[in-house]
Amino acid sequence: KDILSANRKLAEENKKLFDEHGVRAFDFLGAIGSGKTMIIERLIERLGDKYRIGAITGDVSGNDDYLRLLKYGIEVVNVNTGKECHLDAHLIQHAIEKIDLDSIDLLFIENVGNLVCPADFPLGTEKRVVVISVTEGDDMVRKHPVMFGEADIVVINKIDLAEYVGVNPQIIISDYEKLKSNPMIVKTNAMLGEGIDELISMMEL
Amino acid sequence: KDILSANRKLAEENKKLFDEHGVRAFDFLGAIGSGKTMIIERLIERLGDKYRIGAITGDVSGNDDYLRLLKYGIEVVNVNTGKECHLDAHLIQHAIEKIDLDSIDLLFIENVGNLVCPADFPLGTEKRVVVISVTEGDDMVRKHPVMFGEADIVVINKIDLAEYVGVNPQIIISDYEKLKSNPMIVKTNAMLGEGIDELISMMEL
Ligand SMILES: Nc1nc2c(ncn2[C@@H]2O[C@H](COP(=O)(O)OP(=O)(O)OP(=O)(O)O)[C@@H](O)[C@H]2O)c(=O)[nH]1
Ligand SMILES: Nc1nc2c(ncn2[C@@H]2O[C@H](COP(=O)(O)OP(=O)(O)OP(=O)(O)O)[C@@H](O)[C@H]2O)c(=O)[nH]1
Ligand SMILES: [Mg+2]
Ligand SMILES: [Mg+2]
Repeated sequence: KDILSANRKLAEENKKLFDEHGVRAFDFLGAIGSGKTMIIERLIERLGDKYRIGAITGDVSGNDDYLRLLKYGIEVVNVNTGKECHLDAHLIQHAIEKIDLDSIDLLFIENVGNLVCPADFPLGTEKRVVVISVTEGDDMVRKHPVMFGEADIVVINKIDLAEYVGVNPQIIISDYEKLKSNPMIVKTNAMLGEGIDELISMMEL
Repeated sequence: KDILSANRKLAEENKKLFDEHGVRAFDFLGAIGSGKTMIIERLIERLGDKYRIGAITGDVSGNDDYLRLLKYGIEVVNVNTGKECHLDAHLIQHAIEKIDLDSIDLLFIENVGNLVCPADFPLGTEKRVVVISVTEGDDMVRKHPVMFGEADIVVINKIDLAEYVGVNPQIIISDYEKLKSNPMIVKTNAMLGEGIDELISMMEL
């Protein structure tokens, strides 16, 4: 399809731009409500002294996530995708025009909540971090092989709720290990910040 | 767009077919892991003596939900959408060819987990039931105005977990009441079957 190859080209251009300005960019994907914003909040709290951080929040509509991240005093750009259920490299190319890339070291991009379409649209980031929640069930990886095949790191969030939904996180981990030879997967409770240090070391920050 | 008007035409044809065979069809939508299958399981348990029930399970890939519903001894058809993150009227038209519509009274269709794209693709059902989970946060309605504008009934599921995610269900309810003049909204715990009788009466079953 032309759309996907055009997107890949723009993603390469974004990547070059990040590299030229020494910006390390990360794409946070995952289902609606999995905890993407909260994970990013915890990362900003832990890394804000060490790095200058910027963010892009992607949502179909509204600015809830944008306002949440703005509270941390970092540079944030909000992108509303309207009908599209994913961010693409073109939208990111325009969003980064609004950010002074020389003034940041890290860029956290929160993608639209969806485990399907975003898999086909790389943005030009260093790593793709897929955040799932145990409350979504233990069949996430089996149902979305493309998304998990494209992931660099998988975060199993809301680990504190596993017993209440009858989910064994080990099932998710072994499904993912079947897909990837060298899997990077971490369990977190973003509410209390548990597992965040382990995530930071997987992101090599 | 041609795709959406073509879909509406096919949805009308599906609706006519349901009416001719006296089948009442319901489309269950919602984010990934919100509890759609579990809600349908509870409905089958409560209504299985009163009605002859069939089901269609839509997923990007895999047959987890199909196997879960098959256990109830009802007729089930599985539809894998591949790259598409929604069911459409065309896929349903083919799926119902595999079901003897004269042998069922109710048809439960579980849509692909996604709060964006399915909103634009009516299937020809009597009602669209949108299932959200409190674990997804309290901003669901604000972020997805099109989906909730199209909903006939909204189910706020996993109500037992609200305190653990710091979510007040009342915020979701008042956001929805701002969108709809005559809102039908119900709180459930599908794990224990709480709120299911209220949902059944909203579905007029
Ligand atoms: N108990 C618990 N709740 C969590 C955790 N992480 C997030 N939450 C809650 O889950 C809900 C959703 O979190 P968000 O950070 O908004 O999730 P999101 O993925 O950014 O959501 P969208 O942007 O709407 O797709 C909120 O009510 C959070 O308080 C966790 O680890 N444990
Ligand atoms: N505590 C609690 N857990 C629930 C409730 N409803 C569903 N669950 C759990 O939530 C997880 C997801 O439920 P499913 O019924 O598979 O959700 P779904 O919407 O069909 O998921 P997909 O088809 O994958 O999009 C499972 O682990 C269920 O046990 C509830 O009311 N309370
Ligand atoms: Mg968010
Ligand atoms: Mg399901």
